[in-house]
Parts: sequence; C-alpha cells; structure tokens
Amino acid sequence: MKAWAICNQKGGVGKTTTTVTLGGLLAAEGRRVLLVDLDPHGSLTSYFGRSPDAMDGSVYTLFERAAGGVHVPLASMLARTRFNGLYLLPASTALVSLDRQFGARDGMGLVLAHAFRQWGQQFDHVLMDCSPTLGMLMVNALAASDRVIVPVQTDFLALKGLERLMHTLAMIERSRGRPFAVTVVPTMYDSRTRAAEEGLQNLHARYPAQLWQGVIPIDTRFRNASRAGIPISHFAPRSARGLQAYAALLESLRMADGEM
Amino acid sequence: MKAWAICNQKGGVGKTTTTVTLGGLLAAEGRRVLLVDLDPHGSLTSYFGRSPDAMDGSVYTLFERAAGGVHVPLASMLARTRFNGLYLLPASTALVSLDRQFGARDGMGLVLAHAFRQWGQQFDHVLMDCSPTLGMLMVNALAASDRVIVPVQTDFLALKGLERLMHTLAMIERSRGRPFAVTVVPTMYDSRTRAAEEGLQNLHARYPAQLWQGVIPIDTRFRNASRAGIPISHFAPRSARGLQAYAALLESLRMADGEM
Ligand SMILES: Nc1ncnc2c1ncn2[C@@H]1O[C@H](COP(=O)(O)OP(=O)(O)OP(=O)(O)O)[C@@H](O)[C@H]1O
Ligand SMILES: Nc1ncnc2c1ncn2[C@@H]1O[C@H](COP(=O)(O)OP(=O)(O)OP(=O)(O)O)[C@@H](O)[C@H]1O
Ligand SMILES: [Mg+2]
Ligand SMILES: [Mg+2]
Repeated sequence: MKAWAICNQKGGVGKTTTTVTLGGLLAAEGRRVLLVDLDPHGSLTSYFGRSPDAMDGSVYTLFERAAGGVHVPLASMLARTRFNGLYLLPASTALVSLDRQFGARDGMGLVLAHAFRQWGQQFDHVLMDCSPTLGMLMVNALAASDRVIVPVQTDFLALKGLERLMHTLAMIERSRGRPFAVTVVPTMYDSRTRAAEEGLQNLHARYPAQLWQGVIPIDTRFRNASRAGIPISHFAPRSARGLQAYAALLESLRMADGEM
Repeated sequence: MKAWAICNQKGGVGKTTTTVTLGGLLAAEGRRVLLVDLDPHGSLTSYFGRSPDAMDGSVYTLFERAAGGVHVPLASMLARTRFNGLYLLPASTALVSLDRQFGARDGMGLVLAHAFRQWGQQFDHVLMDCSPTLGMLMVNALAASDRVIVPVQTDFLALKGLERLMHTLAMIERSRGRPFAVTVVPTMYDSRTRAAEEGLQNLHARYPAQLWQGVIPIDTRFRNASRAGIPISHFAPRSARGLQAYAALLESLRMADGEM
C-alpha cells in the first residue's frame, strides 16, 4: 500500500481537487483506494455528499479511541462511495478541537501510521487530504506518508506559503531522521498571464528537484464535477485538459515511486 | 473605532485580498487603519514584506502575555507599512500552537476585544484577516468584531463551507446573546461560467439578508499587486474593475454600519 499526503498551509490551492482526481483515476483503473479527509472543514466529505457534522464514525473516532488506548475496527468508520474501488474515511467537524483535547499526550503523532499498518492489505493506495493548518492532523499525515504532494498556485502569496511548508518539512525530517519524497504540483495554471509564467520560473529555480515538470491548467470542469459530487475522472471525457494533466501527473508519481 | 473580521473556514476565497483592499481604500481616504493578521500562515504579514517567522512582537506576544496576566504596550508589536495611515499587527508562525498552549484557560476568548478597547482612540478602523481554522483566534476575532465580512466563491465546495460558517456564527450568537452583523461577499466572480451564475442565485436564495448586492469580479491585477506588496488601491487606476467593486463594497458596509 502506498500512502500520499496532499498538503499545503495555503488555502484554496487545489488540495481537495487533487485528492479526488488522483483517487478517481486510480479507482477507474481497478485499484482499491482509500481517501482520508483530515480537514475539520470537511470539503472531501462534502464532495461525496456526506456531512462532516454527522455524528457517525469518522477520523475523529480513530483519534478519540487511540487517546484512550482502544483499537477501532476500520469498518465502523469507513464510508463507501458510488464509485467502484473508491472508499472514504470522512472528516468530522469535531476534529477542530483535536489539538486542544489531545495535543499534550504522547504518541498522538503516529495514530494514522499505526492504523495504516493494520489496514495495509485492504488498499493499494491511500490519499490524505490535509487542512491548511499545521497541527496534529498534518503531523500525522506526514508521519504516515510515503510521499508528500504539494499543490501550489503560481502567485506571490502561494510561493511564500511554499517556502514555509518546505521549512516545516525540513524540520520534521531532522527530527525523524528520514527525508520526505516531495512533489510540488503547479495548479490552476493560467498560461495567459505573465505573473503565472514568472511564478513557474521562480518555482523551477527554487525547487528543481521536487517540481513536477508539467502543470495543471485552469479547467472549469473541476467546478462542475464538484457540484455533481463526481470525480472528474468519472465526469469528463478523457481528453479534458485538466484530467489529462492529472493523468500525466499520476504517471510521474508512479515512476518516482518506482512502481511502474 | 469600527472592527471588522474577515472570515471563512474555506481556503483561498480572498480573505487576505479583501482585508488589504478595504484597508488600503480606507487609508487612501486619510483614515487610520489597523490590519491584524490572525493567520499563523501569515499571508497578510508576507504581503507587506515581513516574515511571520521573525521573532519580534506579533499577535502571539499579545496572547502569550495575556495568558500571564501582563499588559503589553501596542507599540512593542505594531509595524508601520509604507502607506500613510495603514498599520499592521503581524502574525507569527508560533500562533499555530496557541490552542494547544492556552486552549484550556478561561478568558482567552476576549484577549483581542480587551486590547481593542485600550487602543480604541488610535484607529478609525480595525480589519482582522482570519485563518481558515475555527480555533481561539477566530473566536477572538468574532468576539471583538462589530461586523463579520465573509468572502465566498460561488462554487459548490465554497457554498457548503458557508453553510458551516453560518452554523458556527449562530452557535456563538446563542452563547453571547447578541446577533452578528454579517455581510457575505461573492469574490473572484467569473460571469462567463454558468456554474458561477447558478452559485450566485443559490446565495441569493439562501442568505438574502446578509448577501451584498454586488460581486467582486476576477481581476489579475490583484495578483500583480500582491507580488509588488502594494494594496491594489495604491497600485491600480481607480477605474480597475476589481478596485471599483471593492470601493462599492466599502460604501455599502459604511451604509450598513450607519456611518455615512
Ligand atoms: N485546475 C483547476 N481549474 C479550475 N478550478 C479549479 C482547479 N483546481 C481546483 N479548482 C477549483 O478551485 C476551488 C478550490 O479548490 P480546492 O477546494 O480543491 O482547494 P483546497 O486547497 O482543497 O482548499 P482548502 O484550503 O479550503 O482545503 C474549488 O472550487 C475547485 O473546484
Ligand atoms: N477578485 C480576484 N480576482 C483574481 N484573483 C484574486 C481575486 N481575489 C483574490 N485573488 C487571488 O487569489 C489568491 C487567493 O486569495 P487570498 O490569499 O486573498 O485568499 P485567502 O482566503 O486569504 O486564502 P487563505 O485561506 O490561504 O488565507 C491570491 O493569489 C489572490 O491574489
Ligand atoms: Mg481542501
Ligand atoms: Mg489569507
């Protein structure tokens, strides 16, 4: 099982869209995929028509029970989606108080990593959609991941945000003694504006080793797909610009993981 | 002094852009404006060329001292900007641990409200840029505000986010026994797409009393302005589409506050 964390402390850069699209593409190929919503705001959960206000099993259950030393069967938290091979571990708005409730306890940084070890046989891929906050949930996602995927817009504020995320990753690398595999993905790229062009050159200059060589273009079909609650892989024709770009990204991620 | 909180738990909807633009317009008219960066990610602080990693005085200092019962002079935290009348209370990345460190203490929800009472004579307007997280900082911003401004994109995921924010506001209203004045502002509106049109109708139907009757159009000058670190009010001609829309928004906000 391969675990990918999709993170960026900057908001609105396409984290949820990247998680849904890569997950949809993998499921369409017949893989078994678990999508994990680590954002108390629950965009990924809403995308699939569920409410993060609901009180049933969610990521919160996993942490609450772990704090009490209790093992939770995956089945009590797992939600099916309408799409073959695509499963969801939903978020709950209760996640917003996780740091306050359990932040001081030891071992809470490895709850997800331990859970993935138990569920390892059931899925081929796990994709974690992170919230824009650096707290216990993001620390868990990073600790449990084989690769960190960082969607980034090519504007000034977004580039500043990337600098800070790379600082954070470097800090965690030092304390865990193991480097992260990182792929930076330019999203919502509008080739008509000069600022985007310059932003991309800036990214090339700063992060040559981590930057994916393609871009995800602006494509209004992503909004239409999210309105319909359907991954764009199951919504738009294969030839759609945004979908083709994500299919190319998936190929490079697999090459990088040595999976081909 | 009037205090406005610019909030939305959904990321990338234009919170920082709205804070900078309204603040710039007010300062250009000769008002004394304090911009407060309540986002540990520090986009507003970066916008004005400062680093949220710097250890000098910031919003964090205010909370840390308040937790110890110590009064902090504003001067030790306040940063000047290059623009007359426009001041900044910068964020610090240390804010990310605020909930973990002080979440359980009493009275930490009113730190900002008390501080604004002391600084009241020095400014005409205070604008608070909130992070996409519902934690102590957002609770403080809401408690200290006379009006809550909610930038919203007109797509499905953003509308879902708005529902949750309105739930949260209703919850806080019940516990404080006083309603919030709320203005919902459609941002990055792209009149060419049908999804945006439908989203706007959806907003009209759901929130007729809180929705501003205009829209902020997509305008690439916002990105250029943020790259230059200059509020669009000091960067683009008065006739620029995005700037004109924000000037119209400012007029309606003042009418609503009975300030005209
Ligand atoms: N390539 C694209 N072209 C056009 N629109 C896009 C693209 N990618 C994402 N979007 C749209 O941009 C908006 C923001 O995307 P998304 O919600 O995935 O970002 P996010 O980083 O997950 O935000 P948050 O910080 O709130 O978690 C959504 O409405 C989405 O449909
Ligand atoms: N009306 C607009 N037209 C075009 N671009 C815009 C507009 N408003 C904001 N932007 C751009 O969209 C991006 C996101 O805006 P901004 O950073 O203000 O959102 P935010 O809600 O503060 O994000 P976060 O959740 O990270 O705090 C920025 O690059 C900004 O320049
Ligand atoms: Mg998201
Ligand atoms: Mg912001």
